[in-house]
Amino acid sequence: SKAFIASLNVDAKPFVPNVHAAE
Amino acid sequence: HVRGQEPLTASMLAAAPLKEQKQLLGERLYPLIQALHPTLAGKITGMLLEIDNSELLHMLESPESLHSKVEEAVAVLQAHQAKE
Repeated sequence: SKAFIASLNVDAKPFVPNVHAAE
Repeated sequence: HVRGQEPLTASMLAAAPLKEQKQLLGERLYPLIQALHPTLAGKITGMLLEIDNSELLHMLESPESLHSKVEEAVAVLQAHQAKE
């Protein structure tokens, strides 16, 4: 868990859902 | 799982171009994370998408794994914001 926490990047680009995705 | 959606399997993911795999995983993770943290969903999803795809697939299959990873990411983000 520590390794996971250390790997997290707080400057990561926010995810934007593709509202035009096909059904 | 989001009702009505076929679970995303490793083979389905592998069949998608590399560039689209993160978007595919994000599309599946985002609504689940939004249900937990509506205001931070985009940022937390973005942070989690940087980890290995196999771990992301496991999070989609295991609510416990998803929940613990999301809470850890929220804690890291909030600690960072408090520092700033």
